Amino acid sequence: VAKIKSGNAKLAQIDGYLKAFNVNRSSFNGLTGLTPQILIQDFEQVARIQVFGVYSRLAELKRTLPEHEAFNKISIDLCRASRWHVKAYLVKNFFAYISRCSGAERVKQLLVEIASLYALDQISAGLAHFLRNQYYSQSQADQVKMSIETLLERLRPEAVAIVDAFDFSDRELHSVLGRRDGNVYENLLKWAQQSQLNKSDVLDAYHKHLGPMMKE
Amino acid sequence: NPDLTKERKAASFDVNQLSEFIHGGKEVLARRKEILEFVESKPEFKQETPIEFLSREERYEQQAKNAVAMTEYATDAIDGSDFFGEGMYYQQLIMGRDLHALSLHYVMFLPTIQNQTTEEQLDKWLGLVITRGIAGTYAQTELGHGTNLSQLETTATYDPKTEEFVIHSPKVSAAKWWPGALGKSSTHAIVMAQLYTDGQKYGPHPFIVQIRDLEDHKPLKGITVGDIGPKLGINGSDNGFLLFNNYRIPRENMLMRYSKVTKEGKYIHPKHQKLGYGSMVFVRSIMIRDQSLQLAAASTIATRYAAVRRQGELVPGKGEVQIIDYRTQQLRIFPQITKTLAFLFAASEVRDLYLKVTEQLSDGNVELLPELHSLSSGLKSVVSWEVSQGIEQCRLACGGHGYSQASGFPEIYAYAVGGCTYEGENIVMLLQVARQLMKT
Repeated sequence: VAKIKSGNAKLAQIDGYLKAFNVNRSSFNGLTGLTPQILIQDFEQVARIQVFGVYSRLAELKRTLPEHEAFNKISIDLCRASRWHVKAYLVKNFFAYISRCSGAERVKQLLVEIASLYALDQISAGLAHFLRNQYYSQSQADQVKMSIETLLERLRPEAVAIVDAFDFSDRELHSVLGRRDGNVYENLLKWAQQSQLNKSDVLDAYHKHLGPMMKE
Repeated sequence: NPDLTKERKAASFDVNQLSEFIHGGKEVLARRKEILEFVESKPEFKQETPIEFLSREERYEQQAKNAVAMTEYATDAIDGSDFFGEGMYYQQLIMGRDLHALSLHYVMFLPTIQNQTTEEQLDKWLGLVITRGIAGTYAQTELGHGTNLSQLETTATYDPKTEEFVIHSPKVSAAKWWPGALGKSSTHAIVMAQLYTDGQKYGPHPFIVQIRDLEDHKPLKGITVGDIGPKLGINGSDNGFLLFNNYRIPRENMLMRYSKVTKEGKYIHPKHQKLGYGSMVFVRSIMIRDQSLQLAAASTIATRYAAVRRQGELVPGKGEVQIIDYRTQQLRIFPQITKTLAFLFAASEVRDLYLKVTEQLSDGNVELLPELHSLSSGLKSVVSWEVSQGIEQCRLACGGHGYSQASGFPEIYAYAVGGCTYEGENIVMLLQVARQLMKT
């Protein structure tokens, strides 16, 4: 961090965002005009703030405590910083990966919608971090929720086809509820009939315990 | 089911195109189809009673039988160079989420023999492993120690008089605990033990140890071994415990590609301390992929069922509504679909980065390893947690039927949630990432 602050750090690509400058306000403005860069920047900002924040606290504690004690004292925040580091990577990688899709325009568009929903759902779950220091305003927070609703609506008619694209055979999926043909109820009944308890109509346990009780 | 048909007809994109992108190309999809047809054509793999209706012993037996047939047909069914792609898929089709007596043999034992032995050791062991003349596992974790390897208690003390190592469990907390297939199946184990030679301690090192007789399969003298009992999931596997009572093995059974102990007992250090990181990165990229596929399965089940299930008549006389039309249901399920892809694509990227780093490693360049090692630890942690939570959301989205084993969810959840603790407990992993971030 000290090197980053003095501008002398050489970082691998995975950690490169730590070197970027903080931005005061997010430029997120709902789905209209939304680009992957806006979402990536927001995640990197939150991750950077977490990492630098916990680093300062660690440095402060190390003045009075041995390193391992200082590390343990702030380990909850350290884990949080690690999580945001990973989440920032996941969002950035998601958009980078799908940008290589050479399929039809509609498939590319669908993948961007899926990736945007992923990012916005994560923002919604960790909104407090985005609202810190007014990086997100309350109105932007509201737009996150509205954007999620819009994306859910857009994905609704595509959902079954999207999961079909995972290409599970019934053998691999091994689920009566998730059968490809959707014939769930009749097969639930067939499945239940295989239960060991259904091998005879009256079980020994009845003769041994329940029957005598009822006849007492 | 007419509702599912209606949904499929309503989609605005070409499913095959998306599928090709997700799986990495047309050829991969075609191979998946061929492998499925191969498995379904073999009477040995016919599934009579669903595994969830079997007792633990019946499960173990069925899986052992399947494991033998699976490995016998493996070279006909899959491209041997793609063990972690086609191989894992082939295994999933036959074994489901239950694993088997040879699971660690191929995933851990074989790669360790390939990567950590000298030429002479490789000559001695590789043939035996490949022809299944022995069955192996990888015994690292102990009752008293998991992720913190530096504190493992099993000792390997070199005796220059006999040119042997004495493997010993000094107390009960040193018992090896958890390794897959260790309990009843394996004849050999790679054992991680604290190396002592020349009066000095040199930390954990790998040793190949025979634990059962190759004739009658009984445990050898000085060895106590058995199954650790039923677990949350994966009950077709005999995860085991293992204790040593001053058990002697030849010096040549220490895996010596990197560190060495000479006949006289002199310790020779490895050239690069960080070389061991590489394989962990690879195993974790496989894990992330495997975890993503469990969430893919859960979201497939929940989405299809949400299209089939009807509940609540909002407009009298109009019939009940497909539950997928409820916004709350969409919020439960669709983010799980998005996570699946985020994680799957990250797994691909980490695997590719690993291959790049491996190339650099062969020139002794370990520059990128710490960042990649840290990222893969963090991903493993975040992904396994979110996958298990996501599966639970999908289960709940199916109402009461999600609680039945017919849904598949109990098995999927039990299988996936294990990932939060194996290959490094998640919080410990996150703290390792934090250490690297603070250093950066």
